[in-house]
Amino acid sequence: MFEAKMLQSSVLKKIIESLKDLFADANFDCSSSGITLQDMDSSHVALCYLKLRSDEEGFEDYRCDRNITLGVNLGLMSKILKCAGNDDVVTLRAEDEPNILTFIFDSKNSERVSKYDIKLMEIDSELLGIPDTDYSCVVKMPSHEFQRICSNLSQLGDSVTIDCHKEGVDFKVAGEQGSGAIKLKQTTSVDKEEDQVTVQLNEPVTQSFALKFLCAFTKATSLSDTVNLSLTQDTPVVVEYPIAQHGYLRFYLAPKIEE
Amino acid sequence: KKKQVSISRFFTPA
Repeated sequence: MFEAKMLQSSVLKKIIESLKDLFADANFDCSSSGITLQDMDSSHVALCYLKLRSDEEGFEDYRCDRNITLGVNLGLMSKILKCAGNDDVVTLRAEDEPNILTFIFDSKNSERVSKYDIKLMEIDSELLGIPDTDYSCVVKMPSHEFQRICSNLSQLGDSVTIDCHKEGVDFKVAGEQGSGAIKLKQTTSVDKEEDQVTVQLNEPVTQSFALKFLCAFTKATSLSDTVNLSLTQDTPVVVEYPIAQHGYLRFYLAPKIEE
Repeated sequence: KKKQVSISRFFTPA
């Protein structure tokens, strides 16, 4: 038996909304330690990794008697989650050898309980090992700032060059019709921590990435006030949205490399 | 000219 009761259905809604356009079908791997999801986009350029820990406060109840994999069409899951109120508590339930995933939405005043079943899918996807590595540079910034930068620069070109150096971080685009550059300096005098831009730099990095994917990742903006960009030369960038009381959602994007 | 590479180049099967 698997049963996970999430206090905020809005969190699950936001997660699925941010994934469903790039990642059509995905396996939710459930174990006693929590729920993980890893998936590659169809062009094998981007990877997402979601971790929701069972011992965090976002789950009111969590039970997973044996490890199970729930293969789900994320478009369908998004439709089901639209049937939940934002303040509803959502319970996910499945048997030990499941064909069906059940969603139960309880309204805050317990006056309305709705239940939806969806058929599970057999999804053949290869899990990749993602090593824990030290990155040359980690930028922490307001998530809405990152969203604005990606949106602004995508109007002029397909790829952004991210240049991390000791003064801050530069985002540059050069297209056929024009070019643009946004410089972010480290902030030291901002009151709120979530408004700060910080750059932890071991080594400078200059790397280009496809804006199409970065813009897609920023659909997760409402999950978190801040976003962390971790970069090392000639390796994928990690775009991480912490999810309060649950864990995190990370996107990995392969760079564009000079051939 | 910069070329987009695949993500699987960087991670090995688990």
